[in-house]
Amino acid sequence: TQKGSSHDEL
Amino acid sequence: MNIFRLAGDMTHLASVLVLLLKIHTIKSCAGISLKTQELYALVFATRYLDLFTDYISLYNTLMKLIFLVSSFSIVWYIRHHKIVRRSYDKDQDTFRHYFLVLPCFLLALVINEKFTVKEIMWTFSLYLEAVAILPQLVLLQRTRNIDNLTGQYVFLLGAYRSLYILNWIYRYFTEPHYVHWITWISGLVQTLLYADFFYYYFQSWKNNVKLELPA
Repeated sequence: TQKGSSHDEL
Repeated sequence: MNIFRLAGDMTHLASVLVLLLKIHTIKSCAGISLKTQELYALVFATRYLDLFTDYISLYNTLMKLIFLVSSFSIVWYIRHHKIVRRSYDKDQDTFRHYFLVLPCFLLALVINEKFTVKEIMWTFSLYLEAVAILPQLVLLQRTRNIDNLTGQYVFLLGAYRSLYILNWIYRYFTEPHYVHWITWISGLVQTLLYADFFYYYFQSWKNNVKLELPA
């Protein structure tokens, strides 16, 4: 998941 | 990871722990909507499919596992635990799952960032999480009288959502390309659903009286 993606959120 | 995000995750974690603690120690799930808990279990199961495909961080993986295990444990407790299940008020908790699941799924098929299975499931989980609290709020309205732990549970969930909005604002200004309309709008809808509950929660806290919702 690259920077600026909300996919790293829970 | 910024402070709002961390605080948001911690209040989310606290909300789940409060609920588990209540069920585990008092052996009662009175006032808790099984429908909402099942919807949350579905939310986590569909959102965290990336556990199998992407590694983000140890923190991220651990938190995902905690949310998955805790949400399914809560559902198990209410459905199957010998004592706990007796306190579940089935007749009051009548919200139909598919009223929420079906529209969310159809919306995810139409409005998504990428038409892939993983992305559609992820988007579906965002839409579903936004409305998953509705059966719980309906149940609170019906029973009106709310015990402290249930009140705190819903309050912590609302706090978690509000902190996530601050996290998005922070990330928007500090990270390039951080524009996520789907996440923001569904998150905003979700937070707004708590507004009414928050109003009465703060009223009762200010006046130092037991939380009671109007009919």
